[in-house]
Amino acid sequence: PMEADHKILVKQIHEAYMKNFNMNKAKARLILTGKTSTPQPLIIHDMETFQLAERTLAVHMVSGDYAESDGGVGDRQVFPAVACEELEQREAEARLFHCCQSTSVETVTELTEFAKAVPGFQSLDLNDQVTLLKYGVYEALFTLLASCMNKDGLLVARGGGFITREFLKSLRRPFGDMMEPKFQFATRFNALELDDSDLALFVAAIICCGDRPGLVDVSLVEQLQESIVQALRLHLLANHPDDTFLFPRLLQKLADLRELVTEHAQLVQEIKTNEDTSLHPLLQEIYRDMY
Amino acid sequence: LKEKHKILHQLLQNSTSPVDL
Repeated sequence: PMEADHKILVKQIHEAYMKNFNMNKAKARLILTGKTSTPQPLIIHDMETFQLAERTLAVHMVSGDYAESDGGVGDRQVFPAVACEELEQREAEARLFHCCQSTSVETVTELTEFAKAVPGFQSLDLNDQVTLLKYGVYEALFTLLASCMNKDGLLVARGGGFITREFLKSLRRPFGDMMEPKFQFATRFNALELDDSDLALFVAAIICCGDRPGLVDVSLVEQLQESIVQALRLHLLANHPDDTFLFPRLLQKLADLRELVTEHAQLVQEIKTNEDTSLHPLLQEIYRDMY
Repeated sequence: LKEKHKILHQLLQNSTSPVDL
């Protein structure tokens, strides 16, 4: 009976993942390897191609600017018109930063819907659901991001664009420091060769984590976490019979992800303090008093 | 927690996209 239970859970979580995420690893790999009938993504490798992408992929590269205050959801600032080339470059970097934010907001929304579909999640105290999302979404986001990355770049705009690693690295500090650690993580993580069914369970395990600060009912979250982690362990044994150490290796990645999120939160804080840019209210909520 | 995480609460209770807010 236990085996049957875990198979049902695996199926439910995999289905929730396939239903709620616009991009998945199978889709991303088809695009990245050119094995798809859809047009090849637009390669973004400099400011010129970035601006071309902004015009042609406008629908999925929304670069809104967000008000700083909590009450200002949806308020827009208008950048002053500038002629100076350096300022134009700075504006483009800020717009790129906002594109990243829009993608993050979209993924957080998808992750919330995914979490709600994980059996047991919605039975938790509402405060605990908030806590689990607050601390889990960025770890989950960087896990999903790895699916869209190869050693040379990252798929963006729902597969319509491919932004090169070198271009991202060439941006002015602190923007240029933002993505490199994610590429390094992705290279190591992608070497595990997980598929979407494995990733679905891993992302569910990230979100349903019993040691997040401030949980009201730790034992209930731990019970949920235990059932997901057991399902993940059994699923990996069945799905990757030749790789018996995959489960412990995957669990080690949780520590890497936590470190990646801490570094990322510090960079975002630095950008918020020193740059003339703003943060989406949802992301403000997540980062506030995080670590 | 609810006061500090209004949008997360809203997302948990319905599926309004924060992009559209």
